[in-house]
Amino acid sequence: SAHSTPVTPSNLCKPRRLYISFSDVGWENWIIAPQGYLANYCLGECPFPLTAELNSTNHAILQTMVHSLDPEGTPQPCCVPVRLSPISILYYDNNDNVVLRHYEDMVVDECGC
Amino acid sequence: LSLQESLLLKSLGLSTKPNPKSPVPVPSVLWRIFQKRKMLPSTDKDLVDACRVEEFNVPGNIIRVFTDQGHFIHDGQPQRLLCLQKRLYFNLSVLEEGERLTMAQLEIKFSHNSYHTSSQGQVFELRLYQTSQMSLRGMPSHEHGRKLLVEQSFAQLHKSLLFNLSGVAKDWRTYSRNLGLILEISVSGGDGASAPEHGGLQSLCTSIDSFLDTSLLVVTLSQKQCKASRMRR
Repeated sequence: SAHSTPVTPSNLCKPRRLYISFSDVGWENWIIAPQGYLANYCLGECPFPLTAELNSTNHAILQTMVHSLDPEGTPQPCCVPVRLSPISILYYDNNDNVVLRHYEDMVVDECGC
Repeated sequence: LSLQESLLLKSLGLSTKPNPKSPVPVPSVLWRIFQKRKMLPSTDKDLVDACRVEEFNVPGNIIRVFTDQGHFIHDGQPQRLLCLQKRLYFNLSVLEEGERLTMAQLEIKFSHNSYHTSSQGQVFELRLYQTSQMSLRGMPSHEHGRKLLVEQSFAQLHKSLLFNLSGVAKDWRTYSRNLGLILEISVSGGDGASAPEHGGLQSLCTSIDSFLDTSLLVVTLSQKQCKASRMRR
């Protein structure tokens, strides 16, 4: 279920709230925990000039500059995850064994251009 | 399955959607590890290496606890000082090909750690054999066809005894020959002590009756999930 309630009405590049509910996808009978988790996603503008809190790469700074000079020719840089964290899932496998599995890069903590 | 669901399962490293039939309680060791990671402050979460199990200090991102599918062995003739003889079998076939086994730990659980007055101070001997041959009747062919892995004595019943079986579990996978293990617990014979009468032996074995069950905790590393993200990072 994607319900985003941006905390500050800003269209700058930042994490947006996305809660993944395992029961929504009908997995509640084999996933023991968690019942869901906050995955989030990145969305927003990377306008010129790029400010420090937009976690931008040098190339993104260059690209926003070119975009500001030639908006039709060169798009703005993308807003992407730059810091992610893992989650752990406890579940039953097909042989009724209990499995604890760690997955990397499942939660967007920070976004950047 | 819808396409989306099967793709999502695949991204989680699962080929099919599990369909548990008789779910068992969650082993406390897994629950503790899960809770510990869940309670980490979000600022620390990305510092945790999802491809290492720090609790056991081994590489790995999948921890499974296999329940024992073996059976007790009663082969008729009373054996000298033997309280318990059990076949242990853990079905590791669920491990996917791309998973590298990094640790296997056997846990033998007793239901309590109190001490039965009747066997106060009684010393027991525990032997663990790897079965390499199966006799026709499905019974372990006694001396040959099995390799002694562990032999130790213990005088007090702890809640559980732990044994590192990483080497054996890797053998099972490498040679695809998993014929299980044989567990024997007997009253320590001491030097040349003669076997007590059957009733005597029975009373000495009473505390072994608190034997509850055995399970095998296995840690594996999914080469696909762990190596790929490392390269990207």
